[in-house]
Amino acid sequence: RARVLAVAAQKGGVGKTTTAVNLAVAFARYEGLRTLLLDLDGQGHVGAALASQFTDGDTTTLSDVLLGHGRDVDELVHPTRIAGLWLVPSDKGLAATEGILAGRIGKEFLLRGAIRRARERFDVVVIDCPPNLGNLTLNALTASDACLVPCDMSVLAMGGVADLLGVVETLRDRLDHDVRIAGIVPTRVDRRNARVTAAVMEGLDTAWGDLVCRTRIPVSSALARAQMDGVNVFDYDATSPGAVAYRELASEVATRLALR
Amino acid sequence: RARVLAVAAQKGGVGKTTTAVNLAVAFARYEGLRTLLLDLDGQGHVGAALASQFTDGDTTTLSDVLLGHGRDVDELVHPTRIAGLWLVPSDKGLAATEGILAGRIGKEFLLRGAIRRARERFDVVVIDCPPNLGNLTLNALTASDACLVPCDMSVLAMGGVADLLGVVETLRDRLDHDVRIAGIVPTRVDRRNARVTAAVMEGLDTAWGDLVCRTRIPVSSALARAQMDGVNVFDYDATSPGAVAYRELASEVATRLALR
Ligand SMILES: Nc1ncnc2c1ncn2[C@@H]1O[C@H](COP(=O)(O)OP(=O)(O)OP(=O)(O)O)[C@@H](O)[C@H]1O
Ligand SMILES: Nc1ncnc2c1ncn2[C@@H]1O[C@H](COP(=O)(O)OP(=O)(O)OP(=O)(O)O)[C@@H](O)[C@H]1O
Ligand SMILES: [Mg+2]
Ligand SMILES: [Mg+2]
Repeated sequence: RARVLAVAAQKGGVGKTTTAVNLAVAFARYEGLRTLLLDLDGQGHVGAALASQFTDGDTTTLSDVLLGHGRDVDELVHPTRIAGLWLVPSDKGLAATEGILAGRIGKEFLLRGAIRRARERFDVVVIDCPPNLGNLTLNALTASDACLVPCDMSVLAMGGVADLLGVVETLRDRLDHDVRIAGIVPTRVDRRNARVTAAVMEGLDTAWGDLVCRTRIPVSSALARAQMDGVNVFDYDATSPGAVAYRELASEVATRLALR
Repeated sequence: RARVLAVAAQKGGVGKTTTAVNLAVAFARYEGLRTLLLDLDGQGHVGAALASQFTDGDTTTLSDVLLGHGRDVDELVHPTRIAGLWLVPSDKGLAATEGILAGRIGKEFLLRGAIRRARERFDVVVIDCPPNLGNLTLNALTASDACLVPCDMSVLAMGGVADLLGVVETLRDRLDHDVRIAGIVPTRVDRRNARVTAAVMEGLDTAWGDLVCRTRIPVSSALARAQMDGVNVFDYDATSPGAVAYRELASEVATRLALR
């Protein structure tokens, strides 16, 4: 039965999608894990990031499954052209769905109930979350064994990490759900902005010490260019600093979570 | 009575807050406009960006005002150390508030009703929005005369602009509210990533031609460093490319909206 990993961060643009996509590809290609990538963000950027490597062909949507009864994301699993990687795409109705599910009993647990059959078929599920700590992110967290938190080199992103850890604490106390922090990933690390980078890295270390991943994701234009071309970074340029770092991160996370 | 300008974009991290803050400071300092900056994002990054230049001291919150009856953001106006600039800070409860107001009749119009008295006292109100097209952003749009849309050099950000313009269209048809697009601002323009920049600039021009601002905001580490120090970019380094660009943008937007 699959381990489930949520990629979440309150701050916008810190690299959640870039991390979820390239980590999932690395799990499949380099760690030999049957991987399911699930896009829980109505922006649909996971599908865009792999646009040239998968085809969305369904009338059923993730919103239908979340709001339905006895349904499972299993119905929505699409193959990709990357061996070992499957995808559940998001849909444009997800933002509205977040509002609708707010009225449901146990609104935080709808995804957990709809992921059981899919979990039987994979080794790991990676969930990309929207830039907030709302109901969709809560659903991802309660459906997950662990949470990976991308954090860029800004004091704003660090504030977002603190807020997310507060939410994880509330889930533990009030809803009795334990989601482990797989790690806080320093992202968009720019050697040209040494002063800011040093200040943020020190802040992360002081606040969360051993929760901070050893692997840092550097600024690497290949990551942005690959996303623009709808291709994962390893197929775009496996020698780029971004590709090397995400491969390393996959290995570090696979070890931390005993995925293989 | 003040012109009201929403700074909105669905995509995370494209520079909404950086734009709202520095544009508001430039309106006050260089365009001579009595300016109110309103933080509608529960992340509270406007307050963080000006942390060293204002003091938050209130038991009343923006959530209280939005959910109350007959209240006005007037009650929450704080002075800053920047002559001509006042601030209405956000509060941590805003994310929950977004859920609560979903049940209200005319949920999109709560801010419009709560901004009337404040408008009497200023020349322009600038509203910073969260990274989504949810109820808070809708409240900003219906309270606004115009919307400024930051867009960074990524195909994902462009997709977000298209979604936002779709929402503006729906507000027009269904709710009879006309919010003009003040402009689409190219942000984080990086001369080092020439290929991606050229592709996105061409895409913006093809899709939205004269809606695209003449002023482009370059990547400028002073913008990130100023935010880290809780100071606006003009006081941090007025000669930096970021400061020069935001001053220019303020002039361009003031002209487009006939603010002075
Ligand atoms: N390490 C990096 N180097 C260069 N560009 C990057 C890096 N990481 C992400 N990017 C680019 O930065 C932008 C934001 O990244 P991404 O969309 O993954 O962030 P996000 O946290 O998912 O955003 P959102 O909050 O909107 O969901 C994208 O255009 C992406 O290609
Ligand atoms: N032109 C620029 N050059 C360099 N850094 C920038 C620039 N614009 C913004 N930044 C930095 O990029 C990060 C994201 O910017 P900002 O917080 O303003 O975006 P946002 O759209 O408000 O994000 P969110 O979606 O989380 O609200 C911040 O750390 C900011 O300091
Ligand atoms: Mg994303
Ligand atoms: Mg912001």
